[in-house]
Amino acid sequence: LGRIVAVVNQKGGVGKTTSAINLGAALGALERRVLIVDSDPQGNASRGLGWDGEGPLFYDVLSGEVGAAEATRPSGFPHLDLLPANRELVGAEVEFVGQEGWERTAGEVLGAVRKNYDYILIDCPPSLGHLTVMALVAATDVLVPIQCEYFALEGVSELASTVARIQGGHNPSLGILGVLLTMYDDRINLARDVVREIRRHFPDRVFDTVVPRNVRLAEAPSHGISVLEYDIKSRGAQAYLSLAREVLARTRR
Amino acid sequence: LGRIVAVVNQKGGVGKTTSAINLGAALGALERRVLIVDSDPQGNASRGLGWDGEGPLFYDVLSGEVGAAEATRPSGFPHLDLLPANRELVGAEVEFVGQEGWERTAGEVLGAVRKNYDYILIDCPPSLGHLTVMALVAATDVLVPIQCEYFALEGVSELASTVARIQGGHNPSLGILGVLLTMYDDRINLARDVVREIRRHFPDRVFDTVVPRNVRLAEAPSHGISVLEYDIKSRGAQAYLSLAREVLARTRR
Ligand SMILES: Nc1ncnc2c1ncn2[C@@H]1O[C@H](COP(=O)(O)OP(=O)(O)OP(=O)(O)O)[C@@H](O)[C@H]1O
Ligand SMILES: Nc1ncnc2c1ncn2[C@@H]1O[C@H](COP(=O)(O)OP(=O)(O)OP(=O)(O)O)[C@@H](O)[C@H]1O
Ligand SMILES: [Mg+2]
Ligand SMILES: [Mg+2]
Repeated sequence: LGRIVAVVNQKGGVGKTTSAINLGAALGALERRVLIVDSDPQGNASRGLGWDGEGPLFYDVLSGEVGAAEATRPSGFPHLDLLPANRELVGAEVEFVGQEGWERTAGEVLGAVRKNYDYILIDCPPSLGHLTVMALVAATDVLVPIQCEYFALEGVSELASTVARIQGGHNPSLGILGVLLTMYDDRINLARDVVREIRRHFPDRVFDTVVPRNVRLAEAPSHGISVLEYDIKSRGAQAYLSLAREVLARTRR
Repeated sequence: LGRIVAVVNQKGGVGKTTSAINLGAALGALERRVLIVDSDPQGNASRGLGWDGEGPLFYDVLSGEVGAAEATRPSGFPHLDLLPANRELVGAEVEFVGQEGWERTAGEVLGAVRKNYDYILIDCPPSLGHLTVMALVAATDVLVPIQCEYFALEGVSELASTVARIQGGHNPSLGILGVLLTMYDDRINLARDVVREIRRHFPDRVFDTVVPRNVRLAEAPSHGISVLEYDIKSRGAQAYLSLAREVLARTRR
């Protein structure tokens, strides 16, 4: 059965979507079967992979209108499928809240396709609200992108206590796949300080791979393709390939 | 009566907090009386201004435990006060929702201190949820920071329709103070394309001032001070001073 990895950090703009798309593509390039689930109403992962806006959505799957298998579609990149989202996903935040067991919905609907994939990556919004909680309850692992900047440090303990709460309640088997340092710029002293601080916070969970600030990562989504397809030689693409190899080692696949 | 400016964009990491802190400080430097209200449970604006974590919070004001005047405190920068927040603010999202007229709460509690300030800047979380809606209902103006990157473009129409909904309902007098382009790096073609696209979307609402990507802006909050105090000669500080002058011109003060 495939691993379900929730890509989570309530701090905005730290590289969650960029990591979901490009780690997904990198695992695909290493011939693992991957599904990216867009669980952010902004729909950035969907747009960033060139989705045309048509067809069933993750929202339709969550509300039981279609099965997950029907809503997944090829991304255009080998071994990489997408389950898209748009603004309608906000409805899930509102509709499911009153229902008993709402937090298990994502896990239940994705269960139907887990056998088809080695990895399912769930891109989460910048919040610790219902959509993120649902992803954490569904997940086998959590991957936390952290930008190498001051405000990003502030939110880490809040995120850690949310994960611990889920581990202590709805999902005792949730593991921490790792912490990924993103947008690293070695010319900035602050970045070196933050990296040292994060490695101290999470002694053996920080990936060796550090994703550098690299403009190709910001350009690729405007073409609707991953950075691997956009510019495989870029430092951004190489970083996500290196990360994918680390993920394979940590999950022994 | 002071203008209440909601600093809003559901896209994460676009410079909302950086703009609230540094526009606030720049207006203070120009001898206007300014209050920064932290309405994001991340509490970045509070930490970024060196708040020690003590004393009453915006959450306490919203729940009626203390008056706004009691919870505001000096930031340490001339003419600039802070109404701080921390994670407890999440409680407001949950508690107020069922209450009739919850969306007017922020406007009502801030009404008590409006006469003491020329500008009240409300820093919002990366979402269009209750805390942001409450700020938009309380506000006289909205200021929208937009990062010069692809994903930032995607969310603009969603934000515009939320603002229009509020203008058509709870707050007909809400105006658009302006759209601020942030983290501009003129070496990146994408940034130039995004700037052209945003100026097309919002003819005559985009500020002439474009905030460049400038490391001093990312370093200042780790010292608990605005960039004006940290490095007044930096391109970041100069940009926010220029923005403050444009805000004064647009609000004729
Ligand atoms: N390593 C990098 N180098 C340069 N730009 C990057 C890098 N990683 C991400 N970006 C860009 O930074 C911006 C923020 O990244 P992204 O949207 O992936 O973050 P996010 O955490 O998903 O944001 P949100 O909180 O809004 O969901 C995007 O414009 C993206 O293209
Ligand atoms: N012009 C700039 N140049 C360089 N760094 C910047 C600039 N503006 C903001 N930053 C840095 O980029 C990061 C994101 O900015 P900030 O936290 O202000 O965005 P935000 O929109 O408030 O994020 P959130 O959506 O999480 O509330 C921060 O680490 C900040 O220090
Ligand atoms: Mg994202
Ligand atoms: Mg912020």
